[in-house]
Amino acid sequence: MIRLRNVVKLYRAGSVVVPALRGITLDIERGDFVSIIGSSGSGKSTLMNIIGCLDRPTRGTFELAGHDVSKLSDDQLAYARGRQIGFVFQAFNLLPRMSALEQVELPLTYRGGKNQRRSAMKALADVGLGDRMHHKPNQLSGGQQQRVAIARALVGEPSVILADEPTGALDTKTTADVMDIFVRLNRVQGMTVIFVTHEPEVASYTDRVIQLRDGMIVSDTVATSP
Amino acid sequence: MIRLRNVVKLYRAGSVVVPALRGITLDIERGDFVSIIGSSGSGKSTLMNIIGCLDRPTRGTFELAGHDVSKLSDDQLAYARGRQIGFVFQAFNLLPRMSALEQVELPLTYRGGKNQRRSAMKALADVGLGDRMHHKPNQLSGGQQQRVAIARALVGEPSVILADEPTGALDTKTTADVMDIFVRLNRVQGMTVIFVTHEPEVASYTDRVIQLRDGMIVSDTVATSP
Ligand SMILES: Nc1ncnc2c1ncn2[C@@H]1O[C@H](COP(=O)(O)OP(=O)(O)OP(=O)(O)O)[C@@H](O)[C@H]1O
Ligand SMILES: Nc1ncnc2c1ncn2[C@@H]1O[C@H](COP(=O)(O)OP(=O)(O)OP(=O)(O)O)[C@@H](O)[C@H]1O
Ligand SMILES: [Mg+2]
Ligand SMILES: [Mg+2]
Repeated sequence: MIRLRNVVKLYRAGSVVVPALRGITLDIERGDFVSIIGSSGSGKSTLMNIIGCLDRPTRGTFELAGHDVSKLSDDQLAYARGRQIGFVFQAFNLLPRMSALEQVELPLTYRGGKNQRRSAMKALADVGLGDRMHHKPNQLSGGQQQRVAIARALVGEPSVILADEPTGALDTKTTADVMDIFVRLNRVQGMTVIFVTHEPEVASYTDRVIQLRDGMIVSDTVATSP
Repeated sequence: MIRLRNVVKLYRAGSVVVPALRGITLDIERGDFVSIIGSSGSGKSTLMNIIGCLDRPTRGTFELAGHDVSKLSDDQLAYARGRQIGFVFQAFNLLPRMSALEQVELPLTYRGGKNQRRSAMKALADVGLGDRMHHKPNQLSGGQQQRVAIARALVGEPSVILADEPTGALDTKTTADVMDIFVRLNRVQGMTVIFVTHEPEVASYTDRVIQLRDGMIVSDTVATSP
């Protein structure tokens, strides 16, 4: 479903070239529940942005559901992203002038269909923000903003969820509540879930842990317990 | 040194009043090493913003170094803040168009004095960003941006450091490196250090743990080991 072969990503900062990914080869199948761990700067967000079709590799190939993504136009890429992929950004990326409810409804308006307001309200209630729906981002705490970003990614029921440190701003109890949602989506609805996390407790919820170091995969371990 | 008596903070979101702090009474002395824990939305950032003179209580009194802060003008408050307090924001609050080095130099230009560039370079090297000095925030990973925010807060050698979840975006090893810096500043330089954290391992570095729930202090525990 997600297939990377020798993916390289080079950034340029002034005259310096930063090799953020130095040859990633990886397969992720439908219904997998994967975490990506690694130290700060090891390339996790860069890898997520490529898998989420928000950025393109410098070299190497990336196929999504059998299609070579490099052959898709930006429009086709945006369409695949909008339909298939829910993305929780490391910096949340909320729109500053919209309330939590409006932010979470937004992906649904692109899809059309009924009951958008009700689905958005449910998604916010599921992450414990039922009483914060009309708050704008600057009227929300850090962990509340993160949960709005999670609700927004989940509300359209995408087939793949990419979450970049989705519990980074949350305390232990709220983290456990959010992880229960992801586990249910994966086990019950068969959603493919890919996390970046630096918290070992969060990685332990997933079936498979991929470790990055300096832009390379150094280990890829499947949990053996059922 | 920091003295809060019955501090209340009310926010208004539309017609709703949110009681973010519901009567906080607290003393923090020079040289204390304190962490503030509590679930998402419990009022931690609100409390830090008041202690850091970035916001004022709705009711109650707040004294900083013996001065009633409510009697200070905004200018006097800004001066006290600039001189005394280093603040690491939960959302980092980096300036998007400045490089890491320029951001960290900025507090020093207000203070005057020599060797500003060298002090800024050292502060960045201390948090492991010696090779990222010329990157702008959008050319840095999440954890690198957080470390720029930390370096910026520390470079002017303030007497009080307020850090709102300063290791939230960092992996275990980088977290330990950053915590070693805070421990050294507290034990060796006598800096007053107040953290917000939701990570128990981070709270365990401090001498005293204050727990918030729904805008109230529910426990205030001093670690008994030396
Ligand atoms: N400007 C505002 N207007 C209305 N409500 C606000 C505003 N700012 C914060 N709040 C509310 O006040 C409460 C406390 O917010 P605060 O940011 O202090 O929480 P926190 O403990 O730092 O949470 P987190 O761990 O998620 O960062 C939250 O419930 C939040 O929704
Ligand atoms: N636009 C850019 N220009 C130059 N270098 C960049 C750019 N974006 C990222 N980098 C660099 O690429 C490397 C990988 O960044 P990435 O954001 O993928 O790390 P990460 O593993 O997500 O880190 P963190 O855990 O801190 O979020 C970092 O060293 C970073 O400085
Ligand atoms: Mg990242
Ligand atoms: Mg906060």
